[in-house]
Amino acid sequence: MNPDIMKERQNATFDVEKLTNILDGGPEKTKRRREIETLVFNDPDFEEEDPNFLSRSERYDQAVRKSARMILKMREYGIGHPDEIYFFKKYVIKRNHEEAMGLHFSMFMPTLHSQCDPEQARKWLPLANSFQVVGTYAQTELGHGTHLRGLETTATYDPATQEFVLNSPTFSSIKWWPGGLGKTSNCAIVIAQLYTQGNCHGLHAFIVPIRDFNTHEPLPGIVVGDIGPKFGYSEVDNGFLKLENIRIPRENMLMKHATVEPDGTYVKPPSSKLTYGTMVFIRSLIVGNSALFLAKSCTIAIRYSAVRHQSDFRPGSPEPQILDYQTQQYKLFPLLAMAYAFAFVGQYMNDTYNRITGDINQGDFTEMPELHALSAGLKAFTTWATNAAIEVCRMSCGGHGYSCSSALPDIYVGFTPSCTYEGENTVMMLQTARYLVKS
Amino acid sequence: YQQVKAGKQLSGIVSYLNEAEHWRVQPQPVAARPTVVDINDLASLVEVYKLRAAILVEMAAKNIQQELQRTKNQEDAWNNSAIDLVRASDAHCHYVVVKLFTDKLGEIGDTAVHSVLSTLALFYTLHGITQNSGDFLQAGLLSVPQVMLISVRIKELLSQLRPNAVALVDAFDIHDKSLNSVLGRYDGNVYEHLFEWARRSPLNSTEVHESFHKYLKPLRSKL
Repeated sequence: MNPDIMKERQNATFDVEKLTNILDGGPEKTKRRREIETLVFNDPDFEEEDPNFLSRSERYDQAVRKSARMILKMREYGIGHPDEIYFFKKYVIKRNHEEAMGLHFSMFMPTLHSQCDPEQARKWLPLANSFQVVGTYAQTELGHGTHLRGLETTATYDPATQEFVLNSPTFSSIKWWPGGLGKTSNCAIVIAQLYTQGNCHGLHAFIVPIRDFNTHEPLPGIVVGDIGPKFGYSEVDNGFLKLENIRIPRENMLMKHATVEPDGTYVKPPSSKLTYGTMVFIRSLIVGNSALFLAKSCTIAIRYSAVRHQSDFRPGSPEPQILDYQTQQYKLFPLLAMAYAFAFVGQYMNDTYNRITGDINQGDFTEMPELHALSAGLKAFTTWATNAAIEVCRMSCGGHGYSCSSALPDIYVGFTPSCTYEGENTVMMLQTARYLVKS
Repeated sequence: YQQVKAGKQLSGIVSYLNEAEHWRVQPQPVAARPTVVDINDLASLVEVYKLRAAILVEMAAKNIQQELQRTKNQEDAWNNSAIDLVRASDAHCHYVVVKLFTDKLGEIGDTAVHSVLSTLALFYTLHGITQNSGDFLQAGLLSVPQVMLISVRIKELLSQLRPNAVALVDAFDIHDKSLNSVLGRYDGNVYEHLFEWARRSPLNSTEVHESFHKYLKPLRSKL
């Protein structure tokens, strides 16, 4: 081990393991997390080429290979608890944007679970669990995003055939950006404006097959593909989906809450706050993710600053560690403190979400509006701060921070989308402001 | 804010808007407002963040009212106050983060860990004040001498944190394979591994890249 970094560890005034346990939520969780970590990192099947040395197609290929293998291994190892699945995926996938089937797990499956009626669940969940169906979640459009009510895709009910006709009426309505849509998925949950009996009932979710389940060829009326190279996310086939008046059976509209009768009669859901829960859950994950990316960046910059020497305080004396310069400390220590702050905020939001979800299951929605509003602001606050902080960490590593060997460029391009997806940050801040002013 | 103005008692994280309403009703000019703040006491500092948030929420709400009277249009009034609204939300979130960090300390039993995390929490809180000192000064929550004192205190805290910096990142317990960073290696052996990493670059798969024969050599022969 490098002598400088060894000396740093000898100077510590506290037991690192105890702090790790606090961050994990207890010694048992640390122990189990490390077991899963060892399981993955010692498994030759998960060996991989350094993505920095691969072309985009090779990176996507490696991501699909790892995702497919991960699914089999999770069953082989009996990884079933949500926390354990999260850790297992984190270690296999490493960079969570690297997951070819990411939205199948994080959006498609949870939506089926939360919005299928019992009959739909019996049909679709086995298909999704066995990966006969690989799904994604198509909400964002070419010309519309955070302001959901602006979405243009339509789903018009035809009582004669008891089918919905789904259509992308304009170029700006083409579904755009969903991960896994371009090449990987054969099915998509499409969010569209529902029309029955000439009336618009707003946005609803529809299960839309997009590729033949055997040949994987796009189905008639479906125009689907990759949206092209991006700043990062090379592993992900963010895709587009144009629907040309395709027809799906009435049973493909998710009907746990709102329903459409065979004759086209629309039955309203009991409360519009039902979708709040998913949004709050996703936002608490994003806050936790901010803490993780910030922790990674600080780990790299602070360890390197302990190893790297530069210039000299006193003429003739050896070059000091960069970490001894006050300016370097003033760049990095606020970010280190922020990483801990955000880690604890992520824990709080997760605990609060689980508590309130319990209340909702008893029909008590009272706390949800506040958590929904607060989580929007916290998502924006933490991602904005982390996005800027990663760049400070990168520049604090001097020239080598610009090399992909530092991992900081990849960490930045992998994180920065979270300032936009799941609600553009300025809009999120204004959503919290609306609640504050109304309060 | 509108419910507070209507005299309603709030619950949850926004209940501070009630307290602020009470705090502001004191018949005192802003300048004379008590700004007794112990810059080393997290509870006292969290209180200052709370009042900052409350005051900025109030400013945003009042700005909407003024715009409403001017434009007679709710959407225009909202849009013309958007900068203040985002600033109020930001302050609200900052208060929540500082409060949660402080609350977490109460759950930590180990003395040494509690000490280093308390230093981090204090540092994060004071640093946030210096980064947004205008808000705190404008609202009369802190005086100029206090802000200068805080800057001095921050430098002391940098030195206090210095010995634990590497241990604090080690505690994140991020495996080298997850980090995938030569610079961030746990063993700190950066230079040898940076050299080894570079040699694996695809561009090094041949000693002479084909472009030499395709372009450079022909170029030379023509010059």
